[in-house]
Amino acid sequence: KTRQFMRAFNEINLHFSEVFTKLSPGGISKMILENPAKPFEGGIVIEARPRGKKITSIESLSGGEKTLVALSFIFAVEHFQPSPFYVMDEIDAALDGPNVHRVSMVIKEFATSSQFIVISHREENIVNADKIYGVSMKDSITDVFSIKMEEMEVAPGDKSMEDM
Amino acid sequence: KTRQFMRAFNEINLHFSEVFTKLSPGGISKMILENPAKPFEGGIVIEARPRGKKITSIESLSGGEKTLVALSFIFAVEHFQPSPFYVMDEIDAALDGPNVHRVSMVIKEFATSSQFIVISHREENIVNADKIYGVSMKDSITDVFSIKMEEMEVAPGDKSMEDM
Amino acid sequence: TYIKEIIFKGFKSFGDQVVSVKLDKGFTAIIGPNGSGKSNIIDGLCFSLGRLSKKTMRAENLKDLIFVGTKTKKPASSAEVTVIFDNSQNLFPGFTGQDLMISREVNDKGKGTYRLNGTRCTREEILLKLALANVDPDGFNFILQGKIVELTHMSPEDRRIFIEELV
Amino acid sequence: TYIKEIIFKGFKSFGDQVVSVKLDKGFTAIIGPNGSGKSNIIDGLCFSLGRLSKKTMRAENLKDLIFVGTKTKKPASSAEVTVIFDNSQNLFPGFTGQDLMISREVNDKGKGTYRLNGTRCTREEILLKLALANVDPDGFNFILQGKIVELTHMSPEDRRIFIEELV
Ligand SMILES: Nc1ncnc2c1ncn2[C@@H]1O[C@H](COP(=O)(O)OP(=O)(O)OP(=O)(O)O)[C@@H](O)[C@H]1O
Ligand SMILES: Nc1ncnc2c1ncn2[C@@H]1O[C@H](COP(=O)(O)OP(=O)(O)OP(=O)(O)O)[C@@H](O)[C@H]1O
Ligand SMILES: [Mg+2]
Ligand SMILES: [Mg+2]
Repeated sequence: KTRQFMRAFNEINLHFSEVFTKLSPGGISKMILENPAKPFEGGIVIEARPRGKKITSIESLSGGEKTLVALSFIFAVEHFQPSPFYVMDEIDAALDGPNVHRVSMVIKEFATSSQFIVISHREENIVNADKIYGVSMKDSITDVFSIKMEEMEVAPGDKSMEDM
Repeated sequence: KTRQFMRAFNEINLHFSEVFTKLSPGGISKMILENPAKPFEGGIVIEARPRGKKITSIESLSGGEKTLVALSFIFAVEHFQPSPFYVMDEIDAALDGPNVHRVSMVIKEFATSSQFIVISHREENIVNADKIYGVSMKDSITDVFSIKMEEMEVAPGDKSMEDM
Repeated sequence: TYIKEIIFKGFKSFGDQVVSVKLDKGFTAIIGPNGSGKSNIIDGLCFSLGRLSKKTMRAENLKDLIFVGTKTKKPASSAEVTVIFDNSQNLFPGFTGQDLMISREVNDKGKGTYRLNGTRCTREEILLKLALANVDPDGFNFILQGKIVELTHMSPEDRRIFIEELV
Repeated sequence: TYIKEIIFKGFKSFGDQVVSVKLDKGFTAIIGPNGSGKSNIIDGLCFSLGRLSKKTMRAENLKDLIFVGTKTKKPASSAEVTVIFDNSQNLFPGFTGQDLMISREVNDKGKGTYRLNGTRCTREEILLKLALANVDPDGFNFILQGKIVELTHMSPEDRRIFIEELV
């Protein structure tokens, strides 16, 4: 049982570092067993170090940095044991433009093997989608409709959506 | 004492509705005493109804709608008893473009009487500031510098900031 | 497998009518103004897959999930959400040749019903089918609004338990 | 009154050097990439005004607020933040003709010091001065990152108590 756990832990750890470096270039992250000799008697601690910075507790990372760490963890688990679909509701809320773009590219990469349903207000994310659905209130009732990429000139949720 | 409380309650309630209607056009909101006869034996409940919709619990409002309700409350209290300064760290994270703009205009209005220090990644908010400070990592240390509005061509936190 | 379609009737802001959202494999983006109903789509998906925690669907009672009406429309008497999973790989034996259709309904008395391809069943039977696809209504594959940063605040024990449960 | 300047030395990501942020009345926007130090500015402001809750400044211990160094720079031995409040309206009698300068420092032994215009004082004396300006380090005029939506989840009692405390 311990061997099974260690195999999962090591594989997820590998992917965790890989994905974090994609999202935070030059950054390093890893999961650490509190009790390496007896894994089940301790927990798993996360260490993440953006490029050039020294390790601080994960608590003192910024909102955007924490988002990247959390997403790296999710994608690492996805690699190990994919779910058929993923739902992500405004996961890019705390991210600056370049980070939204990097996250979006990673979603695109993993979307070749799993289905991703992503709610977002951020243009740098939406432009990478294979399919876009617009949602708006029509007579105060939710209406859902397909949007062609070519119709997406303005940042969505912006003026273009208000006109619909 | 009750009279003092009721005077504050009524005045804040008035501003609460006013500001909410500015942020959510056609919307209605009010604070309600759970025990109008004995205010101190009950709490204060908030009701908020965006245009055209029927009242649902404040719990079932969307992330963006909750943000507007919370800000309306803050600004209502500001009206009643201004603080010399306000700090707002990414309060627009959950808002779509048009709502960011409305919130920004209300900040601008209240900024004539109080100092507002607003952290944001959203262009529709930043363009309304009287003064802009850029923050970036230089040799992995925080550097703070003034930015002229004319330098702000691209959405901040985007490519323009990465080049700095 | 993947989700081919989600069908709403009387659920939250979808009105007392049938609203169908067809989905494809790959990367689908859902966009729109605040309060338009994007997260409600997700709540509907969670609801239909048997999620029990009403709080995570922003409802105090199951009845809060029923469309309350608008200025011009009457409330619905029940809320129903159907999710259709692709079965072209026969991931769900026993439904060979057809897609897996999971349905859940709640009426204004608070009474709930689950259906599998039209036939009434229990929540446990739904969960068993979903387990074949490695789907869990409370799974980490659902990152709900505002919840992504919370993931970094998981205690070390919970993180270890999470990985334990994967194997 | 308003905040004229915030001065950091050895605080969080500001390095072991003096960093000054001059502010004006009105609407100031602070922008920059993720992790650049924007929220750290706010943490510094809270710290200097006497905020006790380390958690809200994302530190487990006060010592975590001291610059830990980088690949090329050594850590700082203490963290200090100074806030300068305008006193042109003589809102702070006893400091007539000068601005109010509140300073707080913590060293790597965890020992803390407060200063008022250079003179050592207690945290209580700082709070008394701030009260003249209706400033409270734990006040609702600080909306920290990720906290705006939480405001709608206040219990009815807490909301009433909040208004009670205003009067
Ligand atoms: N039972 C119900 N009947 C009718 N409307 C409802 C019901 N429950 C919730 N709503 C409405 O649904 C709206 C919220 O929808 P939702 O959370 O999906 O918005 P959203 O598109 O995700 O917005 P945001 O971008 O702000 O997150 C609210 O305005 C709420 O009043
Ligand atoms: N004591 C310390 N010494 C050095 N660096 C620190 C210290 N404490 C925190 N930091 C660094 O400060 C950074 C976070 O800064 P901050 O939260 O201000 O970012 P931010 O600009 O608000 O970003 P975001 O836009 O993502 O919210 C982290 O990278 C963290 O490692
Ligand atoms: Mg939403
Ligand atoms: Mg921040």
